[in-house]
Formats: sequence, C-alpha cells, structure tokens
Amino acid sequence: EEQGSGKDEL
Amino acid sequence: MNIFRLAGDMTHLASVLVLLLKIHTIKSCAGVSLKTQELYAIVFTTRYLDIFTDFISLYNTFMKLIFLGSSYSIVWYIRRHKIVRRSYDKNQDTFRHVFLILPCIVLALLINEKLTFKEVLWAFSLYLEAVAILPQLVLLQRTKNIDNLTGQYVFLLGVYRALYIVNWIYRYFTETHFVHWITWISGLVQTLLYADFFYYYFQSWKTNQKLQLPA
Repeated sequence: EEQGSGKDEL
Repeated sequence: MNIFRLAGDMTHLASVLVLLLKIHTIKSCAGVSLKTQELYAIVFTTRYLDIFTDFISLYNTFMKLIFLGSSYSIVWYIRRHKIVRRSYDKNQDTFRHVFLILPCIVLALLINEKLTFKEVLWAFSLYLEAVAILPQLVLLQRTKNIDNLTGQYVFLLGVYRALYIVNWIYRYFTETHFVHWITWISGLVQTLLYADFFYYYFQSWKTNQKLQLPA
C-alpha cells in the first residue's frame, strides 16, 4: 500500500 | 486498498454502466444532463493525465481508462448518435459550464499542493468534480417524471462519494501522513450536494412512489 498519498485514488 | 475504497470504485463503475446501458439499450438520453457529462469528461481528462507520468497499479490505470472512455462515449452518444441525440432536451439543460469551470480554475491557481502544471490541474479536477453534478440535479428538478435509471445513476454516484469519505477516515487512522485537505474538503462538499436528492430518493422508495423533486 502506498503511504501518504491520496493520488492513488480515482 | 481498503474495502470502502473498493466498494466506492465499484459503485462509481456501476453508476456509469447504468447510464451507458440506459442510453445504449433504450436509445434515449431523456433526463440526462449533457453539461454534467461534459464536465466529468473534463474532470477525468485533467486528473488522469498522470497515466502518462506515474504508474500506480494495473487496477488504477484500467479504471482510469474506463472512466475516461465511458464519459467520452456518453458525451458522444448525446451529441452525435443519430437517434439518441433527438431525445436530448437542450432547453431544459441550460446550466452554463463556464460558471463552474472559471471559479474552479481560479481556486486551483490559488489553492493547490504545489504551483506546478500537474498539481494545479489535479486541484482543478477535484474542485470541478465537486460541482459537476449540479447541472444534472437542476435538470432532475425540472423533469416531471424522473425515470428509474436516471434516479439510480445519481443515487449510485452519491453512494460512491459517501464511501470515499469513509475510505478517507479509514486511511487517516491506518496510514501515516495521509492528509489531503483539498481532496477531503472538495469531496465533502460534493457529497453534501447529494443530501437533498437522497432525502427525496428514500422518501419515494419508502412510499413506493415515483421519484419527483420539488421545484
């Protein structure tokens, strides 16, 4: 899980 | 990825499929706002530019392509398909894009995580997504008879937004440094816009009557 980034959301 | 995020994405996907299937099978876009669909096409285009620069996961890239493809297909159907376009009532769908787009550009230039081309576009896409449903909600209010599929489309979109909020709360407590004010505030505003619709949706469901929004 990528931490500290919301940019993995759609 | 947590279960709320996945459920949110799946409801989002379901909403788009419901709309595409409705348009494709009954060859009608009655009650669907072209303005909202064009705004979504802009939202996805500006936000998903990162498919060219960052690779997150296959799932991520695949979903981005689906949302881009479906939003452009819906716009194409309403504007170009020779049967579907006849059912589009542009006299009811009068919301002006520019009143939503311009303030979002200004806001994105003022409030962003970093003053770079990509980050400003990213912030812009979040602000625009927050308000993109407005033309559709206005159109629903004007339409006397809201058909079930259009109602379900908006309902599913609202559920998707609500699930994303639960996902952010979950991530805030389970991940370190997961703070995204721009995403959260614009996401919250977006979800609140559905509150009124939800109220009438449940009322009509409870009393088993056709959904109708008060003028």
